[in-house]
Amino acid sequence: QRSISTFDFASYHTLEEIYDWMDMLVDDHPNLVSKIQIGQSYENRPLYVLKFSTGGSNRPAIWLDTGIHSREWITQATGVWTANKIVKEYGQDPSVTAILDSMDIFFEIITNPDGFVFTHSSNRLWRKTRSINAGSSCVGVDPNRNWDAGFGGSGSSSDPCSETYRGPYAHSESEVKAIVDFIRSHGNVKSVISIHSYSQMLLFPYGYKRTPAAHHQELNELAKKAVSDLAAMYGTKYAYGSVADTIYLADGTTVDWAYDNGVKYSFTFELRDTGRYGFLLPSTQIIPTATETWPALLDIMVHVLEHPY
Amino acid sequence: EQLFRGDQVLRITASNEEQITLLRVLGEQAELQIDFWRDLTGPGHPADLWVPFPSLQAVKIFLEFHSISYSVMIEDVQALLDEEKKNMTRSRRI
Repeated sequence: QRSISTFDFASYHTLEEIYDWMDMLVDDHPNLVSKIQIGQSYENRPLYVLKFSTGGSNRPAIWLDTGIHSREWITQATGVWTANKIVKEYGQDPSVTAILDSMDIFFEIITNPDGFVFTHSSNRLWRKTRSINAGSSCVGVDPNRNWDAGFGGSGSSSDPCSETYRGPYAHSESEVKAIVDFIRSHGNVKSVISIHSYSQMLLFPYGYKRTPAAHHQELNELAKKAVSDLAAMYGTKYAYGSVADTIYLADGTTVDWAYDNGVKYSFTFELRDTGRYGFLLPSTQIIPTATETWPALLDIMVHVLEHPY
Repeated sequence: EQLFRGDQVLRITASNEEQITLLRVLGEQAELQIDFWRDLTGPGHPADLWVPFPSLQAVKIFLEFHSISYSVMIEDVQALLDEEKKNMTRSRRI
């Protein structure tokens, strides 16, 4: 007998287990959660998005994604915990309730399923997609260099063997194209929050150029509040700022594409780093990581709700 | 299944731009098959470098020759993966 109550959020899970859990979540909360398939991966796996909605038509929406880099397991695990938290808090927490009473949340927990399966079966440290590159024996494209935002420049590689290979052209990866098509066809997405790990940062546009975004000041203030509220939980210190200022120039990323396509509140998280494990953060860290991330996510979502545009 | 026996992850802190340039050159040596898990950003900021066992000696000699400070963040990547797998199996059983 399947039961959502026995799911262990403090453990890492396979794709099948997570997809099964998504079905259980939908079954248990049919009036709040539904599952949408937005496309297929290169290896023909379904790309599922959980839709949290209390009704209405084409409401303003918040997009969340986790796990575009498959080896960042803490990210997908945080995604599962967070999706469950949204459901638990609706009707309890006034902020979550207010958000969902007037907005929808779309959440893609396994953004790169082929890579994720590969990390479980063959190479735990796989980052990219699994698409075959013509003329090369090296497989995969970095899906966070594949977006049509300064595509092809700094911080990405033209070498298919590189971990930051940008791909042959923008949106060549079906995993990326599916999100692009979804957000464009929706037309009312107000925030995109793309979650990665690890280096404890909350970043916003731009990454492909050093020019400040038009809303730099507002995004910076919001990021400052979010990382402060995150740190209040366990004292985890996050850096924040534009991608270019905080880390390095990186072209073709999710948040830059979103911002350049009219999504003002575009952020990317880099979840916690204990300085001991890198991408191999033990599963004991899942709940603390997800728990401390939640207030920061909520800050952004509440700000989006309170600042319509 | 790819194994990572004896591979290490080094936490490196470059103290100036010259050392960052040297590390970038190191990263471009394809034969070493190293991978910056956490990329170089600026002097004083840590970068994490995964080094396969066969390249460990060359990389450590390079770092020490250029007085680039580093510590071993992960002693044996495979040991950590084995532990992770064990935990997953245990949790599934429960």
